[in-house]
Amino acid sequence: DSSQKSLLNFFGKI
Amino acid sequence: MFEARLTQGALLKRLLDSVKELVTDANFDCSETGISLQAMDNSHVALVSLSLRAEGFNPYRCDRGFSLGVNLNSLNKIMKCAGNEDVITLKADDSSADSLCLLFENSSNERVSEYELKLMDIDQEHLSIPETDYDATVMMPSAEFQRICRDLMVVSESVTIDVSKDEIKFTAEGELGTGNVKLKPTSTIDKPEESITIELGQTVSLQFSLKYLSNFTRGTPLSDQVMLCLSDNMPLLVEYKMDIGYIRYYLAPKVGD
Repeated sequence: DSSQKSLLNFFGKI
Repeated sequence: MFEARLTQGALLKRLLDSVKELVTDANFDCSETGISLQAMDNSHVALVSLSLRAEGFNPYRCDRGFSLGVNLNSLNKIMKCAGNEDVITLKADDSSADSLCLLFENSSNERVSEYELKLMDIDQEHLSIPETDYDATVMMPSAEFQRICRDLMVVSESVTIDVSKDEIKFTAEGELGTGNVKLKPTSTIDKPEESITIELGQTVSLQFSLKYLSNFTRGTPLSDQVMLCLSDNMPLLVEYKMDIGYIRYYLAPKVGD
């Protein structure tokens, strides 16, 4: 199965 | 002092119903412009961003910005006590906001119920969501998107979404075999809510978890149409627009082998 990315790879924390 | 009165109480019930599976605790950030909420699920794969404009409430009063830390399960339980036709008023005295008052009035106003929800301290990291001009923006009937997610779930946990100029294609491959649904743009002038439009910058193909997408479709009752925005190697945006504001879901893609 393919690997699920995390939103933290795309959106930075404020 | 914070007071927000919503004549269409059912809207608030539906909104909470559409986020309760995804998020357990969240901060409702109240300001003079309105109420917003941003929260990720525990696995940081999906994020919900909710925005309700002050103009949608009457009256709306928020003397100074503050946050209401809420356990959404508890809030949902209280919201179940509101009738679908009730007018719902949220109130909190902002200084010692240790509880949120909810008032449910029925239309003939002879039944008024009042609940107090204990608030919590929730320190939640906030994500900055970059403004993106997406490779593809698709508008379609929200019920159609809900059905596609439900149907393809029987085939696989994942769906690949391919968008080209004149087609959006959903493909699922699993143990039992494969399935795909293709939609072409339609411009039914008389029934705009049934139209399907594709705005394409460049073709895009991404894979997502159907479990999360199906969860997002709990927003279906909020709007006749749903907007899907895709860009290569970017999270998917699923938006249900309402008169009073919007609910947006973001989902990180899956990376194929």
